Amino acid sequence: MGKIIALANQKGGVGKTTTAINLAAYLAAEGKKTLLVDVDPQGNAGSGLGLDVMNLQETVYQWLLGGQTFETAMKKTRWENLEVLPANIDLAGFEIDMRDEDGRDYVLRRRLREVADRYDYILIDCPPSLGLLTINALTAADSVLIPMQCEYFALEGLTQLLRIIKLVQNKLNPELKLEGLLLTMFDSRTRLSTQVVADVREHFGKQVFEVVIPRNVKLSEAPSYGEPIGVYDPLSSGALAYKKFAEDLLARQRA
Amino acid sequence: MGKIIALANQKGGVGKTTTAINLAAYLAAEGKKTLLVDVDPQGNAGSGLGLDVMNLQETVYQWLLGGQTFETAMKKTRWENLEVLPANIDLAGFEIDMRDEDGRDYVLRRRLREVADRYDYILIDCPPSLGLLTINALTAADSVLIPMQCEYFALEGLTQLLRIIKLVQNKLNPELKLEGLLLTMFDSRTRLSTQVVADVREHFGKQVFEVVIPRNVKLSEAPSYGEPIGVYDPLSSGALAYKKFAEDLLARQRA
Ligand SMILES: Nc1ncnc2c1ncn2[C@@H]1O[C@H](COP(=O)(O)OP(=O)(O)OP(=O)(O)O)[C@@H](O)[C@H]1O
Ligand SMILES: Nc1ncnc2c1ncn2[C@@H]1O[C@H](COP(=O)(O)OP(=O)(O)OP(=O)(O)O)[C@@H](O)[C@H]1O
Ligand SMILES: [Mg+2]
Ligand SMILES: [Mg+2]
Repeated sequence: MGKIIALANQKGGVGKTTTAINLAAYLAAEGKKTLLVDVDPQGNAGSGLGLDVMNLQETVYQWLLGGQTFETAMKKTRWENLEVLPANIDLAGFEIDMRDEDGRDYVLRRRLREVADRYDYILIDCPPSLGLLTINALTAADSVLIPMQCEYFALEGLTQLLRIIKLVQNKLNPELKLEGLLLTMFDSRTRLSTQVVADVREHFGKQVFEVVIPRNVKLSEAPSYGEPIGVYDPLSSGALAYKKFAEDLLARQRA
Repeated sequence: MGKIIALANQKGGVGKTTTAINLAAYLAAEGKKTLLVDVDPQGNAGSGLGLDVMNLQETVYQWLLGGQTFETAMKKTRWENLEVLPANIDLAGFEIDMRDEDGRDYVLRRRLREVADRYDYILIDCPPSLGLLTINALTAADSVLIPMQCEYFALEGLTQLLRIIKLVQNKLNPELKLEGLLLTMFDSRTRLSTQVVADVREHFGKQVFEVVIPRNVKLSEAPSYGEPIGVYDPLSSGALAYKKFAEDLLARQRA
C-alpha cells in the first residue's frame, strides 16, 4: 500500500500547495506512481496543474460522499505516474454535510484505503485551517509534512499545529508520524529568514529537512502555465531545491 | 457610530493581518480612535503588536460568549488611539460552541454594536477561511476590504469570495459594501505581478485602490518587534505605501 503524506499548516500562504504539486511531480519523475489529492476548496492543487477545476462536475467531494466513482473523479495529467484528485468550491459543503455524522473524521481514510494500493505515494494538500477537512487528511495519513515560511508569524502557529497532531495521534490515528518540517520562501538577503531557520533547527533538530526552499519567482509563475517547476524551469533555484527535497524524502523512506 | 471594516480573503498569506495592523496604526496616527479586532485563532494581529496572546486569559472569545467584559478583553497599546481585541487558540472553540445556536451569524455584530460608538474605525482581521468566524465579521461590518497578492492563485479565490459576500448581503447584512481590493506583495521585478495588477484593474476598475503595496522585507520584520511599520521603519517602501493607503481610504470616506 502506498505511503500517504498530508501537507498541513493552518498558517496561510506558507507553500503547502506549491510543495504538494512539486513534490508529487518529482516523485512521479523518479518512477513512483503518485496521486495528488486536494482537500482544499480553493482547488489550487488542480488548477496549478492546469485543470479547470471551477467547471468540474466530478471532484474529490463527489467521490468522498459516494456519488461518483474514483475513476470519474480522478484526472490523469500529461506526466507519467502523476494523477490528481482535484477539489473545487463544492468541497466547502463537506463540513456542513458531515456535521452530525458519526465517523465524519474517517471519511477520507476509508475512501483512500480503497485505492491506496494503486500508488507508491499519495499526497494530500490541506486548506489553511484545522477544521474537518484537515482532520480527515491527518486521520488518513501515514505521516504529516509541515511546510513553514521563514517568517515571524510562522513560529507562532506551529505550537497549535503540533498540539492538533498530538490530538489526532491520541484519538484518531495512532500511526500518524511527523514526516518533517520543510522551510520555504527563504530569502537569503534578509536577516529574518536566517533567524527563523536557526530558531526552527534549534527547536526541532533532525525533524527539519536539510534542504531549504528559496524564494524564487519561477515557483509562483509555474502554476499560471499549469506546470510543475521541474517542467516549467528545471534549472531554477526553486526546481533544484524541490528536486533535492524529493530525493532526500525518498532516501529517508529507505533508511 | 464608528465604521466597521472586515479584512477578508480565504486565500492564505495574502497580507490580511499585515494590512489590518498597519491600516489601524496609520488611522490612529491620523487621530482616529481605532479598534483592531482579531477573529483569527492564529492571533497574529495581537502578536504582531507585541501582545503575548498565547498566555492571555481574556480575549475576543471570552467576550463574544459573554464570559468577560469588553474592558477586560480589550488591550490598550503603546500608541494613542489604537486599541486591540486580541484572539488566540481559544477562539477555535467558537465554531463548535455555536454549532447549533440560532443567530450564530450575528454574535459579533450584536457585541460590537455595544462598543462601536467609542471608536471612529473598527477593523476586523479574518482567518483564511469562509467559516463561521469570517461570516460573523462580514455580518458585523459596514464594508469589506479584500487584500490580494499579486500572484496567480489570488485570482482563483476571488470569485468564491465575491459569491460569499453576495450571499451575506442577501441573507445576513444588506448594508455590507465592498470597501475595495488592495493589491499586496507587488514585486516590480516580476512579469507575473504586473500581469495580475493589470488583470485585476481590468475586471474591477475603480474598486481597486490606486496604491499597490510592494513586497518589502521591513513589513515582515516589523511584527517580530511588535511594532507597526510606521514605527519600525517609517520611510520604508512598505510604510509609505500603507500611509498613502490610509490617506486614500480616509479621503474616500469624505467623498
Ligand atoms: N518558494 C517560493 N518562492 C516564491 N513564491 C512562492 C514560493 N512558494 C510558494 N510561492 C507562491 O506563494 C503563494 C503561496 O504559496 P501556496 O499557495 O503554495 O501556499 P499555501 O500554503 O498552499 O496557501 P493556502 O494557505 O492559501 O493554501 C503562491 O502564490 C505561490 O505561487
Ligand atoms: N508587502 C509585504 N512584503 C513582504 N512581506 C509581507 C508583506 N505583507 C505581508 N508580508 C509577510 O507575508 C506573510 C503573510 O502575511 P500575513 O500574515 O499578513 O497574511 P494573512 O493573509 O494575514 O495570512 P493568513 O491567511 O495566515 O491569516 C507574513 O509573514 C507577513 O509578514
Ligand atoms: Mg494551498
Ligand atoms: Mg492573518
